[in-house]
Amino acid sequence: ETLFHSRDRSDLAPSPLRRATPIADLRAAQRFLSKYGWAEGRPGAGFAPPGHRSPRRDPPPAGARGAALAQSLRRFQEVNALPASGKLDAATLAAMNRPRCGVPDTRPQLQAQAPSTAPRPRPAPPGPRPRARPRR
Amino acid sequence: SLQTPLPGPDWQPRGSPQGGGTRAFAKRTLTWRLVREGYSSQLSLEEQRYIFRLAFRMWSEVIPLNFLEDLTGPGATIDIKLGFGRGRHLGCPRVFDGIGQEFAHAWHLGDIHFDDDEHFTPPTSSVGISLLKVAVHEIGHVLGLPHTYRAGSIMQPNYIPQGPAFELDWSDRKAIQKLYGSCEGAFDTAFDWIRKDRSHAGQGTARFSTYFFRSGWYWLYENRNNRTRYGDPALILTGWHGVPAQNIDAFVHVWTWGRDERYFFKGNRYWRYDSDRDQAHTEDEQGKRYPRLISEGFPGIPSPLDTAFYDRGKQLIYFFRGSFVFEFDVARNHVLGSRPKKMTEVFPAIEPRDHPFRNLDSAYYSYAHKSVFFLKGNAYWKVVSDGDRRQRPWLPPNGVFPKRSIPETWFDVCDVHASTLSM
Repeated sequence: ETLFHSRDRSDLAPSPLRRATPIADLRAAQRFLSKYGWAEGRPGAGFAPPGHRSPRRDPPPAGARGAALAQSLRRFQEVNALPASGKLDAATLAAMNRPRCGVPDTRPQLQAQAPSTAPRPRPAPPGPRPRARPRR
Repeated sequence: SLQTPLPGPDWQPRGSPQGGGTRAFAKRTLTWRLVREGYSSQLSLEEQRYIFRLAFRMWSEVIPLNFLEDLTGPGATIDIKLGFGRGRHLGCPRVFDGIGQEFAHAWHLGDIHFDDDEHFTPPTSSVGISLLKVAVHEIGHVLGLPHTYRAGSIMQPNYIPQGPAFELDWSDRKAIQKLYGSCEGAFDTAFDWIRKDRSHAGQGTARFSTYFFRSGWYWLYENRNNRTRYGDPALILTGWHGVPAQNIDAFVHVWTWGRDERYFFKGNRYWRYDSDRDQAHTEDEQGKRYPRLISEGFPGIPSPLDTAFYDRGKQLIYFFRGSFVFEFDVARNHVLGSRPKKMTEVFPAIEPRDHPFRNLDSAYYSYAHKSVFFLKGNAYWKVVSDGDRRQRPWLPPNGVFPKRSIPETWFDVCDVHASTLSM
């Protein structure tokens, strides 16, 4: 059990393991932008953080990657009413660390394979739900 | 690749409400369940289920969808499944990150997960993360709403700590109604309830509240906010003491210098309501016992009635039944001309054939609009008012304007599932 001593468990100290890793550097920021749909192209695609080898084709030249990242940062900064500098400043990092919903900002819901709380068919194409009942 | 140029500063995430989102369900009643393997360790199970029931009800109060908690059906048939988990959870490919940052997510097939490492709290609490707010947000996603950065929206991606009470604002209501439409349905009766007050200067004032009745439920309509009261509908039984619990035919408020009488009609009887004591009279100051037969209290008036309203200027009650209207003189206590008239004769159509003709659901005098409205099914017809005739003298007295749809004028009068009625 998680250790506590008070009857009402108010001293239930959350284990440090269970704290989200703060977004504190460029790589984490890139993952955030990619995870929540701020990298353009395939939704949730995102740009490859430095050193990542995309299997299919040569990564874009560093300059293009930097410009793309700056553009994504600017879009994120705009909607969060931050100065759209395109630079990863403290205010932008703070906005990235605020409690948030896990659904990307550019789609109504998560679209990957539904979780297996109940085995279900392949994800339906966006739009009206499939008429047939999902098979178990 | 990020090389492609991006739209300019007014960029909105694709699928944002400006783009509208996508409707996710075609049926009218959706089932939901808090999955057994996904109970939270922070709130009692009853509290978790109550909060989810309330979250679904808040959406149901503004769209023609009902939500039913289904604890027994096969899991695969449940439309929306909710669960709490930590880290790797509930077979979900998207791992939660612990306290802070991501607190929940929603899948397009209707699964909603909450990170149980977060400090979720009940609606009354002003600390932690309101489970109700997060649940309403995630249900909004499952229904098809994307994130928006519009201040005040429940669909903002980040959690906005604010006072414990929150509601769906106008724009969120319009965004979801763009996907599921507005609420429709006939009413049994509609009326304005006058309350007399004293101003600070001791002057007598009167305030009115607008009510819609349907079956065993009622809504208070807040005209200044263009919506029903948060948390309505409620049971007639709980709000109106001593009158029939459902299917009221008519309400009439006879209000003259010397009289202030409020009557509910159902079948062949009527009840007088005591506004001060907020209950039906059993016997009034004139020694009359209630309920009374309509034929006793209003000689010449048939029953059951379709509806009725009181015209303060003419001091007449208009009783409607079928295609006829009975003009009842309250001073002489009898029907004018001792016979009914055709509704189309007393209230002529302005546009030929655009008239309710018969079987009204409700004839409602609205103090907000200073007009009489005939409600029937999902439509209404406005009767020419004195104000209309001052502006357009050629309009026939008591003429009936062309038909319009009720949800165009009175917004968000929505049913909820009976299982969530007395929340």
